Amino acid sequence: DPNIFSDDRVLQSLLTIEDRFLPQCPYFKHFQQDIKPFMRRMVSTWMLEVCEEESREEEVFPLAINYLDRYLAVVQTKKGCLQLLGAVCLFLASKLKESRPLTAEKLCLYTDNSITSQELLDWELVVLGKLKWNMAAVTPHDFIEHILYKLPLPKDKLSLIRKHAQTFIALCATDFSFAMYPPSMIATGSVGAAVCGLQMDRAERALHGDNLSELLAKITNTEVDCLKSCQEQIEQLLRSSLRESQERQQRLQQ
Amino acid sequence: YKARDLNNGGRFVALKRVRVQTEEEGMPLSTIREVAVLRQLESFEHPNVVRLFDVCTVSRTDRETKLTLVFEHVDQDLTTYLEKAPDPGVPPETIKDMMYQLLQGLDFLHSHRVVHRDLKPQNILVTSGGQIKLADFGLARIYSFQMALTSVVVTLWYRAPEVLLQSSYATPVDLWSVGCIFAEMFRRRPLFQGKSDVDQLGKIFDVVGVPSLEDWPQNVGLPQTAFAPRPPKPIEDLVPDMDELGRSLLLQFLSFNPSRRISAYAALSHPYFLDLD
Amino acid sequence: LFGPVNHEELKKDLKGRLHEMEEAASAKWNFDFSSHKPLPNGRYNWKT
Repeated sequence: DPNIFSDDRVLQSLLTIEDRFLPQCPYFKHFQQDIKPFMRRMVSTWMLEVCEEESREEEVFPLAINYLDRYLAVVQTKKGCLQLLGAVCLFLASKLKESRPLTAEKLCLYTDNSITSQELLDWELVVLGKLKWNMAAVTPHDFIEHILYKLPLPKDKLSLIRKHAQTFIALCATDFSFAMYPPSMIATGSVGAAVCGLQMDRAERALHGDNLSELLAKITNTEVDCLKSCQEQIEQLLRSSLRESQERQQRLQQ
Repeated sequence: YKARDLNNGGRFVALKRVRVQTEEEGMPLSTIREVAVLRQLESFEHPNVVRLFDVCTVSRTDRETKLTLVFEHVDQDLTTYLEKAPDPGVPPETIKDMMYQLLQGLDFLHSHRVVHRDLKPQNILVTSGGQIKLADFGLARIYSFQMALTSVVVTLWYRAPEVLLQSSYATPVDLWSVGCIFAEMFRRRPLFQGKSDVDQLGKIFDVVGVPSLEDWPQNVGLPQTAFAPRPPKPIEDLVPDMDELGRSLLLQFLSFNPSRRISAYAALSHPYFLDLD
Repeated sequence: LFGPVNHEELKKDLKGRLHEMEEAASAKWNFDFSSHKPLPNGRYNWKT
């Protein structure tokens, strides 16, 4: 439908409302008692594995994490309920973003049947109610095309850069320190890390050094310094997660 | 139910209760998406779109969940407003102002990928201050389930030809309805009062003429030859009180071919609105 | 992931959460949504 919209109006709309879908507070400090950051990392890693195993749309995982963080910011939760909550968030995110959503039965299977389908359906209503049915949250994926469209990148490299950026976005979703960042900031930081990681910034003068950061910052009205620090945090997270997986590999081999 | 907000004098709220069939996969995907879109639109608080204040989930059984939607309510709709307008009718400058607001609300919905699909005077609300608010959009799937359960007669008078022909539909269907409503604001009676889908199409072709074969949509049940050829009627015969610029805009709303019909975004820049303060 | 799930406790939590939400909605709108009836003495003066 040609009348739907010009990109700029959509981009401005997304930037206008993205903050309304952030978690209400950094809930580990003052709100949650039973749940610790390492548990969030475990359950989010499990959710990511389910999405990868099931070849789900890229947006499903970050959207599910958005639901999880918003719910944990308003409802005190016991750790025994955390995986059920993760499954419900995947269930809802998949319904919002996919035409053939994850089934209740399959999600229970991935919890080694530690929860029942009925429990999943019951808690679906609780999560919908607690999030006030505000399920069309803005995710970093909503910005990727707008950003790539505005960068002077070689067309044949776009899909590789997009793939790397999507991986960084998923990685950020597993780490709570990014939970309070606006999605546009995570998107620009991820694209910046992808372009630099693939050394595209060297090939194109307009992307050299600070030019890239300034260009990215202008697209999403972000502070250049904030954007740079977010990109460095993402690159740091990548290094530590690669190191962890190498150590895990070595342990497995031993 | 509706209620006056005693803490905010002028504000009214109204409840709309919908019953949702919960299946073995829980809440239907369409319900979650439609309510999610309305809640997202709510973030913008657009002045020409009715507000959705809350969604209350209550009383579930295994098969059915009842949702109660709390909407902003305005007591008067456009039908009542036109009926109450003293002779000789609504002043042309008021009609122009209302049309501009209507198109702003519609352009907002369309730029958020929401097609109203059932625009008519009954769901265009008019506040005491003359502010226009679009209502009852975005829940088409939820309502269609409701419709199946109730004997609500859905009026055809504002339906676009591509919907009556069961062809595809998109944002242009709403602009056809706007054209019908635009004419009605001057005539104070509906433009096309069909009694069935085919009769509605016949009434439309009496005015705009039977479209050419290349404009006729592909793979629809009714062939173009089902309608006796007839020339378009001069539009001034139907809306004698409308000025030249208004008539040219009206004809762009009533373009049979959806891809040639003017969009809400483009209509806002039509010369008809140039002298609007 | 975090030890065995206590299904009885889950059931109790569920009832509590749903009740909590219905209570919050009724208080906010002085309306009993489960019986679909107005509640007196609130901010909203309900009429059919």
